[in-house]
Amino acid sequence: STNKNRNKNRNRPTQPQEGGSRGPSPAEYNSSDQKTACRRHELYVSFRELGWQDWIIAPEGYAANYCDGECSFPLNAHMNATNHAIVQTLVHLMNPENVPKPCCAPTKLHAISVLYFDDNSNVILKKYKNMVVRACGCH
Amino acid sequence: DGNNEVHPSFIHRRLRTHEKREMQKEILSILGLPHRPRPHLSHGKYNSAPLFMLDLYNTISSEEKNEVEGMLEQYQSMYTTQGPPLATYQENAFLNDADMVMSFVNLVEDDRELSPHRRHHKEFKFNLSQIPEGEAVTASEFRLYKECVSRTFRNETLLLNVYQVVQEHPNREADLFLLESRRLWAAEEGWLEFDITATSNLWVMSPHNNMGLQIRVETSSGRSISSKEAGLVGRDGALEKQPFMVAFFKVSEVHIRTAR
Repeated sequence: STNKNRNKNRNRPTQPQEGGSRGPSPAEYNSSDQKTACRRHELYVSFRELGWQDWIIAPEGYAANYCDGECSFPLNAHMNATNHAIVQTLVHLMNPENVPKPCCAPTKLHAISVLYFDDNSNVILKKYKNMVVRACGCH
Repeated sequence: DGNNEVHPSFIHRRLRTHEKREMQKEILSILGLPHRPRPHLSHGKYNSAPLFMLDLYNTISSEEKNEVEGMLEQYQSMYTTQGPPLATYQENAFLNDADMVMSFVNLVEDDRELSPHRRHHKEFKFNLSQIPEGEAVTASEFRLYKECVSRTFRNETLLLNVYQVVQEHPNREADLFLLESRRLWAAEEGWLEFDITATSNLWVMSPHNNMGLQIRVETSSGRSISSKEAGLVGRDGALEKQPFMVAFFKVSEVHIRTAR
């Protein structure tokens, strides 16, 4: 944006615009983008349903989850966007053909511990980092 | 999540065979396993080692739930309300520092005929060949269960020696290295833990040196007795009291998954 435009907008009275040129308000963005916005989706991996109960002792499964959705302008607060994602969005708006939108990806990951038998019937208890998506955001 | 409860909004769909295979491949890759393990569980699924490991798993899981908060409370309640758990406080300390814990079953099926001098010696062997690369042993224990034998030995003390087999010879006795000597009350009952960290480090670094362990028990008068007489549980004893080895590991290398 330019200072000129910004000043113009600031001097304009705050009243609803007429015609089809009116852009959506932040509230409208929220409601319309809610379905496609970047967010965490539930995905449960069941070791039992994979037929692995003979070698995985615990857990029976785990809520792995995944991130999916659009990282479109404006990046709402709930998206947990990084500062760079905001820059990425702006550059994308200027050059949508060549610059992609920010990615919807995990921002907070957690570990799970898995207890299982190996081929020799020895038992392994191992902590696997970054197995559970706790939060998603735009990067 | 912790209770394995499935959210009502969760869409449940049974995977097709090829989808299931793909999913299995992906999860195995995440777990860093080249293939799905096929354990031979002829001696019962939950003998002492899996039970001990399950105890450690439950400790970790409840810690993950409570995070750091309330951990002390949990330890305190474990000791005051339920008595000491299978895993001791020391093991919990090892556990906090470990990236991986592994238990090993004793591979010796039948007692070999040893020399008359060593006829009461008992052998133990463990397969440490399947330890993932880059894992370094931080602590290791050999665990034996002792039952009370006060009727036979009254108030006597017994001496239990644990040896590492250093060298085996075809025509003479194996060379042994004494790892620990421990005095036990005949009436004592419970798990005995022996620190074998240095030995298992050697076995991991040079597997050809892994010739197992031997134990020997003698009375206070120096008479050698069998481990069964001493109350040490062997293969013919209860499944949940079988001897085993446990090792705690720390990852020393960063594993990068290759893209498929």
